[in-house]
Amino acid sequence: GLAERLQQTFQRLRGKGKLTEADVAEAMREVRVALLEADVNFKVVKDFVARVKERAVGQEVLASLTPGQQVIKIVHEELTNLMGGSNAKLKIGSKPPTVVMMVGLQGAGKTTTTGKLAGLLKKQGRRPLLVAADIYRPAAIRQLQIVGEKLGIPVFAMGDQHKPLDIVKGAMEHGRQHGNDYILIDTAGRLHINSEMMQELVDIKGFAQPQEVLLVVDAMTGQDAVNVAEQFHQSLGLDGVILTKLDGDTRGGAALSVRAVTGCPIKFVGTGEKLDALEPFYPDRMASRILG
Amino acid sequence: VTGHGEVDDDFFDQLEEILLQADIGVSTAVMLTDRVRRRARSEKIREALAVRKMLKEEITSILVGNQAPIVWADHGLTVMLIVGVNGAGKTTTLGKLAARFKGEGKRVMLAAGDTFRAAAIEQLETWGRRAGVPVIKHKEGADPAAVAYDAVQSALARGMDVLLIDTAGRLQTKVNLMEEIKKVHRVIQRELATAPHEVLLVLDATTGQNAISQAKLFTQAVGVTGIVLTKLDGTAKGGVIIGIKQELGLPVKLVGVGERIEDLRDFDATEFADVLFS
Ligand SMILES: Nc1nc2c(ncn2[C@@H]2O[C@H](COP(=O)(O)OP(=O)(O)OP(=O)(O)O)[C@@H](O)[C@H]2O)c(=O)[nH]1
Ligand SMILES: Nc1nc2c(ncn2[C@@H]2O[C@H](COP(=O)(O)OP(=O)(O)OP(=O)(O)O)[C@@H](O)[C@H]2O)c(=O)[nH]1
Ligand SMILES: [Mg+2]
Ligand SMILES: [Mg+2]
Repeated sequence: GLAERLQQTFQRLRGKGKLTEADVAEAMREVRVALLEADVNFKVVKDFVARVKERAVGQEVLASLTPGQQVIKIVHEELTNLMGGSNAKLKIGSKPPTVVMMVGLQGAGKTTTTGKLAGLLKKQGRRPLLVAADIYRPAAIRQLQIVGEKLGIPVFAMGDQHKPLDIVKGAMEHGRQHGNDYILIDTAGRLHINSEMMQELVDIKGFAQPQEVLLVVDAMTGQDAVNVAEQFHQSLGLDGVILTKLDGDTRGGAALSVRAVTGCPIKFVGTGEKLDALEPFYPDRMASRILG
Repeated sequence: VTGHGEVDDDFFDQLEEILLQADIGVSTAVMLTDRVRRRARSEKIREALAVRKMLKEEITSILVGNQAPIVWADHGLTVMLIVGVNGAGKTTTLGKLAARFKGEGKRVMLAAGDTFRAAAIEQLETWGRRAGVPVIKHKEGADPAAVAYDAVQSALARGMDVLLIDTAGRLQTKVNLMEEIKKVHRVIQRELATAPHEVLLVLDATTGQNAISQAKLFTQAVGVTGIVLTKLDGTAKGGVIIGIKQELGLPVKLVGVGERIEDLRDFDATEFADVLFS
């Protein structure tokens, strides 16, 4: 991993005498490669390595007996700080219901995660309502209904012959009448470059006034993560991110990319296919994972 | 990089960045830029556009090697198994394939081998209706190997030309799930010695370097014969397939370019290399 590579680099460099700033610049190349291999976006890597280099050319590293370890420590700290404090709470509106909108690319894990979030809220004593606003994907409404049944949580659906905006309008009314304090809207997967589909989200947001618009991102996403996050944030405005499929072995550099380009907190992570597989996001754990 | 300027170190750095942001991966990007830099020097090529063209040709030649079409059985039933991680686009791709083969006059059958995920069977059944082909299914929670067995028997008995077997998404590092897919593969082989004739691994074009691990482990488990690269209608370039072709010899056979039934194309290496630089 990076620790070994840095150790070898510094061993070789120290052999020539005292460490210099130029030596540190060489070590930064190893950091860059490690982050790129972890799928951090190459522009984000450039900025990040520049930050680390500023700290790494100080006495902390140059005068250290274990400069490699010092660099790792700095990288880990900077990664952790960048990805922000643990923030695993959904906002709650000043008066019910609090509305949460789940958005993202096709197949990211929105429907499953919407269910998981509802399950978590129910455990916390809330009364969530699930809203089936995906009228496009075959059996998407059925999928959310089955998820709701498994969790014992009501699902508002109007079938796939009504516009998503009308479904959301119906759901808000239904939620008010039935005393639901959280309304979770599952939307269809869509491309950030599909202006019609992005407008659909803008219209839903305009009407429903959600406290949380959450971007669901597959943890194995590569360089494209910045394009997706940036476009969703610009067109729609995001409040937070949920990273899914972290039960795999992907390093998850997309986490850093998404955070860097939107400034939004990653609130939760999906860690499995079962409906209880949702955990708070811990930036220091993510930092260790990215560094491999 | 886009102009007709002279090539210098800056130029090659920019070229490497284009490759990196296409998810080609660091080692492959470095290998390709080094190769092109050496060739440019030895062939005395100094103009940016010419070097870019050289790089495109290098990429095309890696990808075009043995651009294999779909493998059909010599006679009788062809069985295709589709595998891949969660949400990659397997079920949708099978719907598209069913429609394509039906359009070619073949007798097609689908098998709902995902007995785990909510509404997976209903989803495939909808595609079956859209494509006009029958779908073999068991109850949710049934053994996927039993569905595969039943499907092969049924396809043989009904004189089908092609059987497309859907499977549940699974992360390649989950040992028990990989054992499950190996069992499905064994059962198919036992019922029809030459089958499955195609084992298609579906890769989402937005996936980063984890795609390499997916290709390796799925190939180890069930002998992947080709890749379907989905969601190329987005902004991701799917560059991971270059390293996969180099390291594992796995070809991309098909490309998904949308969510409609007709959004499936044969892989074209030259076009892929062109788009990489757009
Ligand atoms: N292993 C694992 N699988 C997950 C996780 N979250 C979701 N999945 C799986 O990923 C696949 C896609 O999940 P969906 O919830 O259908 O994704 P989606 O974003 O709603 O998909 P579209 O509506 O088509 O855009 C399913 O097989 C889920 O079971 C996770 O954290 N870990
Ligand atoms: N834009 C686009 N979306 C696609 C493409 N292929 C599939 N999708 C979408 O991706 C999402 C997931 O597709 P599925 O077919 O359910 O994926 P899967 O691999 O079967 O998922 P699991 O069975 O849950 O593992 C759906 O919303 C599809 O419409 C493609 O080529 N382009
Ligand atoms: Mg969904
Ligand atoms: Mg499926």
